[in-house]
Amino acid sequence: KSCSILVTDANFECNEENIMLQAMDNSHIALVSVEIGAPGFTSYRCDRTMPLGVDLTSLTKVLRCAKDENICTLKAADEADVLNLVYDAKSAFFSPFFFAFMWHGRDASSPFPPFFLLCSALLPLFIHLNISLSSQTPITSSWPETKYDTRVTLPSAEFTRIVRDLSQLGEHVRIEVSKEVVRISKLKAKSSAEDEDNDSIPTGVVIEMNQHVSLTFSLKYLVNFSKSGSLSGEVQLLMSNDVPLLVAYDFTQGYIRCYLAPKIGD
Amino acid sequence: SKQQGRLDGFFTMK
Repeated sequence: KSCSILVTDANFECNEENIMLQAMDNSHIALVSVEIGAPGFTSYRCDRTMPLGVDLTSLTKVLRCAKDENICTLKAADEADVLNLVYDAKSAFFSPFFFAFMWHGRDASSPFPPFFLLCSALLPLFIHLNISLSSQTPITSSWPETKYDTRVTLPSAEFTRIVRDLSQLGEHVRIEVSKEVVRISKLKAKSSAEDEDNDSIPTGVVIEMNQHVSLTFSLKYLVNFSKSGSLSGEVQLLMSNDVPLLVAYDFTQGYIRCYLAPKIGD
Repeated sequence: SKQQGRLDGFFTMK
C-alpha cells in the first residue's frame, strides 16, 4: 500500500530467498525498493524464479478487503497470468462471504479493469482474489552502494508527524545536518535567530556525519514515504549533497527504501 | 528558485 502511492505498477521479483520490488515513479523523481525475506512469511515456497508484474493500484484496492488479523496467501502458478490472493476468514465480517475479483489481460498500463463481485452467505469461509500479472521494465541500481555523508536515525512516528505538519505550510522542505543538529524546516519559516534558540536534538535521534549537508525536497513525496512508518519504529535519512535522499525503513525480515531527487539550483 | 531534480543518472532502466 505504501508503494502504490508512488508507483502504479511494478514487478515483484520472486526467488527462493525473498520477494523484491523496485520501481521508479513516472516523473523519475522518486524510487521505491522493497525486500521481504522468505523467513518473514509464515510459509514461503518459490519453485522457479519469476517476476510478478502487478498493478499496485488494483492490488491496494484488493488489500482493502482484508482486516489486520486476516492471513493473506499469495499464489501464482507457472505460466499463470493472475496472482491469487486468499484471505482466511477469521473475521466475522467477511466469513459468510465469497468475493471473486477477476480480470484478464497482461497490460498493466490499461485503466483499472472491470471486476465482478460475487457475494453469497452460503459460500466457503475464504475470500479469493485474482489480479492480472504483467511485465515491467526492471531498474538497475548500481548506485545504492553509495557512501553517504550523513545518516540521521529517528523514530518513524516523529518523521511522519514532522513532514505531515510541514506539508500543511508549504510544498518543500530543507533538511540540514550538522554535527549536533538536524533541522527539518520549511524554507524561511523562521528567522535564523529563532532557529538558534530552538536547536535541540529530540530523544531518539542519532546523527552520524562526515560533512555538513543541506538539501531541499518536495514534501509531497516525503509525506508519501512516511506512510511506511507503521512498518518500523525507526527511519533513517541518508544524505549527501547533490545526491538523492534515501529514506530507509528496516524491519525484521526486510526493508522498504525510498529515494528522492533533491531540488537543485538557486 | 530551485527546480525539482530527477533520478536519471543515478538509476537506469535496464
